Amino acid sequence: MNIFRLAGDMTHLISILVLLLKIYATKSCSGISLKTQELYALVFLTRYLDLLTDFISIYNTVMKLVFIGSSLAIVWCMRRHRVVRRSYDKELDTFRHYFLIAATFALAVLVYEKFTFREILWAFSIYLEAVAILPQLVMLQRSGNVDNLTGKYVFFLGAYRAFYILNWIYRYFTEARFTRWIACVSGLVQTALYADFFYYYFISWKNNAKLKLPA
Amino acid sequence: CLQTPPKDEL
Repeated sequence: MNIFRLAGDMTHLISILVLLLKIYATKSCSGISLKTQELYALVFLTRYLDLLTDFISIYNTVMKLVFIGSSLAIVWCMRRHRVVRRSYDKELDTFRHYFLIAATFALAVLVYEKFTFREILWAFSIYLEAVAILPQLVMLQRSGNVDNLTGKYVFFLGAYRAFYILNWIYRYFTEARFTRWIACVSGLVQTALYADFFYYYFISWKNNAKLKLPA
Repeated sequence: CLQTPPKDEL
């Protein structure tokens, strides 16, 4: 494992910890899109089916379990927790996420590495992850004001994607046959979605001001 | 035949 991959996994982990901290400390999930969180839970559940059949490393297994567990816990909190669920901004979270599921599943049936049940679900999870942040970004845009922890959560998620791209560039030059086109192209699309958010994040950081997105 | 490398990323 190279340093970029490790940095990517760590920023991914930090983003989830920031989100859990926000929900736990403030007993509130305001500004967080339940739809994005449900999509992530689906992404992890469909991608990590290999937990049952393949063993890669302790690190790999633990991280997968953490991602599945934390995403399910967040969805549970937002839907069922007596206090937390009251702060969910349902009227701002209106993205039609079922369309994303349908469209990415259709793409996975057309473009895959191998025509097997698991490989198609793997491709589906990669495509879905690429667009899963959209409901969250739309929600941020709608509310305009972004609270500190929510802003940091999205920032770390974006950083995770950026590090993964550096990781692929590194692997392309150091490994003989590193060709993972589906993951790389989807990863580029996914990172591009954050470009706008990053732009405003850095402006607010430079001016030492609260993060605000234009309406 | 061409073997796809293991999916070791998260």
